[in-house]
Formats: sequence, structure tokens, C-alpha cells
Amino acid sequence: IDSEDDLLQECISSAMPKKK
Amino acid sequence: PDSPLARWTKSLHSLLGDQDGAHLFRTFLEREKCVDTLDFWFACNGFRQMDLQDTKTLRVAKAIYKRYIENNSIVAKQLKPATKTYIRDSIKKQQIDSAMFDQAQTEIQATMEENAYQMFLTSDIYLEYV
Repeated sequence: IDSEDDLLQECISSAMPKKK
Repeated sequence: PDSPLARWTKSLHSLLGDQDGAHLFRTFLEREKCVDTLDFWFACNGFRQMDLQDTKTLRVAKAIYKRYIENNSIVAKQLKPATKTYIRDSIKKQQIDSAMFDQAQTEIQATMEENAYQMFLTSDIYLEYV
């Protein structure tokens, strides 16, 4: 199971703008 | 006219939609010791896209609440008490909704637009990049 911090980080990263 | 830099000055939203812009703004906020507001803003966007059927989603909602709202962090300080209460109660009742952080995100965004974003556009970090 992922830790809470990992889940949060994953959530933030998923919303970051991607490279064009 | 449509260079990245022209877009950055158009709105906070355009700045945050650009990878280099978001990165530079983040560096600026780290220096100003308020990077949590930006991370929270992105976390709200990420959360909105999550699948409500996935058990992970409740854990992420709890993680966002614990990290940014429950304590007396810079995000918590910028939120209205009613907004914090609403999120706390939703988590307590496990009533998870894609829009549950929308109001909080709007409040944080308004504060960023009025303060950090304006400061960023006159900061040396931005001017050097330009």
C-alpha cells in the first residue's frame, strides 16, 4: 500500500502541466 | 504576441498551465515560504480527476485534509472557517465528492492572484528569466 505522502504526491503530479 | 511569457502575464491560470511557468512560480513561492498554496491548488485539480469508486480517492482526500487544512498551515490560514468545516465534515462522514475542494481552491486561487502572482510578475526571478 502506498503511503499517504506518496498518494498526495501522485495526485499533485497528475495535475501538473506536462512537457509540450 | 503569443509567447509563453505573454501568456504568463495574462492570468494566473495561463501561468499554471505552462510547465516552465508553473516551475518558475513554484521556485518563487519556495523562496517566499508559501509553496504549499500552489501544491494545494494542484492537489485540488488532481483530486477532481480521480475516480470516486476507487478506494484510493478517500485516502487522497484525507491526505489533502491532513497536510493542508487540519493543521495551521499557510493554506488553512487563508481559508474561511466554514470552508474548512465543510471539508472536515465531508471527510468525517466519508462523503467524498469530486467538487469537495472546489470552494477551498477558489479561495486559495483568489489570494494567489491578489498577492503571490502580482509579486511574482515583478520579482527578480521572473525578470531574470525574461
